[in-house]
Amino acid sequence: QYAPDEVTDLPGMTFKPNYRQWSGYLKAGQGKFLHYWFVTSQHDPMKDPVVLWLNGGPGCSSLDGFLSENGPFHVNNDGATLYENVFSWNKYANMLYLESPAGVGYSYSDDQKYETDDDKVAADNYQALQSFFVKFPNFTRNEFFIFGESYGGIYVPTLSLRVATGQAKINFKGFSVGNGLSSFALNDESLIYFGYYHGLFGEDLWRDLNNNCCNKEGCNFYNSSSDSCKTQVNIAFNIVYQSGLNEYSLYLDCEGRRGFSKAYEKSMSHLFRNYRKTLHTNQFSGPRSSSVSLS
Amino acid sequence: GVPPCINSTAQTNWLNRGDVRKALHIPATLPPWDICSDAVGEEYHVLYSTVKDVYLKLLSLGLRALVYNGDTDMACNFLGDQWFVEDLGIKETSKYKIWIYDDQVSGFYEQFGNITFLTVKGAGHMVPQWAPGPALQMFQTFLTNGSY
Repeated sequence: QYAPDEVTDLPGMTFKPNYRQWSGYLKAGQGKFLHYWFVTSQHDPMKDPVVLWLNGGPGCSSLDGFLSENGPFHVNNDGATLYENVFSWNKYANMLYLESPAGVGYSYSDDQKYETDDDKVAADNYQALQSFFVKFPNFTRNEFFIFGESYGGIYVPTLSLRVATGQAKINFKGFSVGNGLSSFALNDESLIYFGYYHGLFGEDLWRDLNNNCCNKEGCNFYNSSSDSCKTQVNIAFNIVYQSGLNEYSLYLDCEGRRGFSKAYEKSMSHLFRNYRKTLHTNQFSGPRSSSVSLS
Repeated sequence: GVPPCINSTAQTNWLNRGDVRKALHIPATLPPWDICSDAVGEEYHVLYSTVKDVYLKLLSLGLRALVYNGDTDMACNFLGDQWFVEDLGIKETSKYKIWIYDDQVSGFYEQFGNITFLTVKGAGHMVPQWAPGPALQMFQTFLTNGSY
């Protein structure tokens, strides 16, 4: 274990953890340093697998995964104290959280240039992973898995292929993606059906979508050349994304609706990229006004 | 930038405390932590419109895979990922069926050789956050190559 990175005391932690943790930096590409946070298993660290967790974006931090999703502790609403997560994934695995690519969270690049792409991210993550096993050689024999979420649908398989076919000695066994982006076309195409069959679109819109985007061979809601189809799909996407629904969880309230940054929308521009350009500029005003009348 | 409808205020405040940064060995010269990076998001180049070919290579190497979806998410909805897995062209080895957590139906799954598609009923985009118990059981089952 790399002693200088060990975290021995954390502000706001009122309980004594039954695992060890390290936080520091892994070297990625030239001048790039990725922040990692590694927590050992609460069960049997030397035998349990090592699992890498990656959040998505692109450009969002895996510390959200740690502190809100599957990490051993989360932050109370006071922003000062911590509480234990009894469903932490380190009950069964050694968990490695990596802020990637450089520029995300506390990761950085010496030249502060943060332009990157899918392949460069995979290459940097692979290098960081090798750097991790240099710092923690005792874990090289453990089974290794890669997990990710959202745009991790791209990060995870591209990194997995490098791990599976690369020279580094890693006991790689498998990978998993949660609510991942695996295909732009299928993600867009399926959302129209999801929205209709969850009661988000009325019969008029459903009829217009079918009339303008479908023929005998099927429907194309993803990249139709028909302007009238694009208009109907825009209306549908506005209902999903602009009407006040929580796009991440249909039946939960939307928190902080007024506070979110438009920059995030740019970072999520991989979603519905054929339509995003017109999503905010078309004249459709249905969802907001209709939501008022419906309520 | 903060994702729409997500409240990350508490963790942002905690991570930006000076004593927390020091405990985590974060250099004092670095800017404050934020959940998403505008600089990265705005200059990011997407190269893959689908990862189908990558999956096929990985599965041919004998690796184990799990694609899971909280079924109330609309950013990456479960139906799109179900279609993606089915479209890999791998023969189904286990029919679509329920899985159980704490004596309740927690979702559905189907298997195609070494890849499993699984839904988590009622959960959104962040499955471990909104269905922590079922998520942990799913996680352990996958790691141990057990039965869902």
